[in-house]
Amino acid sequence: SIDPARHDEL
Amino acid sequence: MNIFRLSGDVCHLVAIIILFLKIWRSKSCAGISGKSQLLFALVFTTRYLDLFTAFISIYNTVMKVVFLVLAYATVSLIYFRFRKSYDSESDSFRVEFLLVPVAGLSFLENYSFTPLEILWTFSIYLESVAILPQLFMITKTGEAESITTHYLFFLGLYRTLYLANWVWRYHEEGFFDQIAVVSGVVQTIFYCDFFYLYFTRVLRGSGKMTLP
Repeated sequence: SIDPARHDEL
Repeated sequence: MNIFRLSGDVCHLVAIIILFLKIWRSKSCAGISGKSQLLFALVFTTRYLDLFTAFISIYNTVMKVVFLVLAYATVSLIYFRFRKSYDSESDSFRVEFLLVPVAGLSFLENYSFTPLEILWTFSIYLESVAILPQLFMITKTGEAESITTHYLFFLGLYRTLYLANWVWRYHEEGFFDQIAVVSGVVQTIFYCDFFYLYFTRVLRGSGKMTLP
């Protein structure tokens, strides 16, 4: 699953 | 980082530069939807607020700044410098029909109910519909200059490459960002009709894309 805080995409 | 995401970001940058240079050199924004460009500036503004709170990488930071600067520069060309050539008559899409549902949905469906996260979610949903005023304007005027179609082609290519990026990241890292993926699929679907016209008309050398 995704770490919601870490949006590493532009 | 993978080749799909990197080339997608490059296509996105190319699209934005194509549009900016087209307006700047032709000193006109005829055929360009100012509303779509405003929506894109809003997408970047609400998505890149973490510029000041989360450092991902030099690349990430530089690209965010470049996208923000170019987005606002394009909007200022349309609404200020070359506003006489802005065709507000044809740019008549009711953006409130996009903003209200997108804002409502970002409060309902998000990863965490915090201001930054809701604004990020808003930007994801908004990006998937931000091109609609531009596509609507083309159907209204019945044509698009070829450089405008190249701008749309590279935008569509960036979205398609991001789908490949998500497949790759799911396969390699088990990464899956449901909100971004669902929204990205919807956004890419909006380009399908354009892609058909682009490949059957513009690339046939007919120069301008005229709709049936």
